[in-house]
Amino acid sequence: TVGAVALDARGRLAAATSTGGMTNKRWGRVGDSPVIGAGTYANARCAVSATGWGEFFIRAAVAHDICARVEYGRQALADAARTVIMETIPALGGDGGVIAIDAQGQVTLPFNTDGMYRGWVDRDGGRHVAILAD
Amino acid sequence: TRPVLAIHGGAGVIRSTLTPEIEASVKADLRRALDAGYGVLEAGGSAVDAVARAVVALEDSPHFNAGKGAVFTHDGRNELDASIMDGSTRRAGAIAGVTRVRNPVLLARAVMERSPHVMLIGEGAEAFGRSIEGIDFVEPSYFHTDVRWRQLREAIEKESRHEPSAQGRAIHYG
Repeated sequence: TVGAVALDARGRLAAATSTGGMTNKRWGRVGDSPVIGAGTYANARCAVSATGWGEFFIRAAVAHDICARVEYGRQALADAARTVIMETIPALGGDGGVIAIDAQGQVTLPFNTDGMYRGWVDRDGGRHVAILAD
Repeated sequence: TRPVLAIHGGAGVIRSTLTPEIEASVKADLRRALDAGYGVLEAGGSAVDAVARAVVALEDSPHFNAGKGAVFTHDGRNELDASIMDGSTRRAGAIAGVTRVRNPVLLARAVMERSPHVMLIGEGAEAFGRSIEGIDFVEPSYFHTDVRWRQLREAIEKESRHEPSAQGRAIHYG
């Protein structure tokens, strides 16, 4: 699965996700990536793209949950994303990660697996790529 | 506002398969996707344009499970899903189960911008895509990589022996 989230110069947020699904899948199985609110979500405060065990991300409405925590719960983006990825999803039995960004340009990339292929350009224009957690 | 961009290429990293050569190649493709998306933002483009451009770059890389390099279904096919959402308007578009669209995220964007719907699937999604200029169609063989084919064979062999996947949970997100 791949994805991107962005904040543009006019303060607009967007998110996108694309995937081939899971190896050896059958019966037209569809995971969270194309499900708005599960694998992808964006509003005026928050944008999220997810990658993980799709069935659990759908059940937890991961992308929307993170944005709802920011919007209604006034949680900081990093706290909201960490709670969902490090607590909610493992408690259900799933795993994976997200990339998320808010309207202030805060970026967070939590995951609960060995690694997540990831990259970001921060508010100062600094470019970063990483794979493993450590 | 200072533009910001983040990308991912999946959380199914298998540490034991990450050779220095693969790591360098993966990081180069991640940088390429970052440059593509951030270039849009630096030029004053929209967040929607930026995420679409970055995801196209990732779909075109054989390293990630999307577009070229997607994992195989049990039947040896590549079935692709994608979605996109514009936070400023809450418009959204998604497609699922397409097999011939080179860049599924562009078809998802077309659903968002050129249809009254949010999600289209399978043959219907592809029929819609054929009516949209700029949606490239390819032979299904375009998506094939030997690594993904080998992973499918291994998964089927393990399954026939009732063993857990050699990839562990990573199989679930390819």
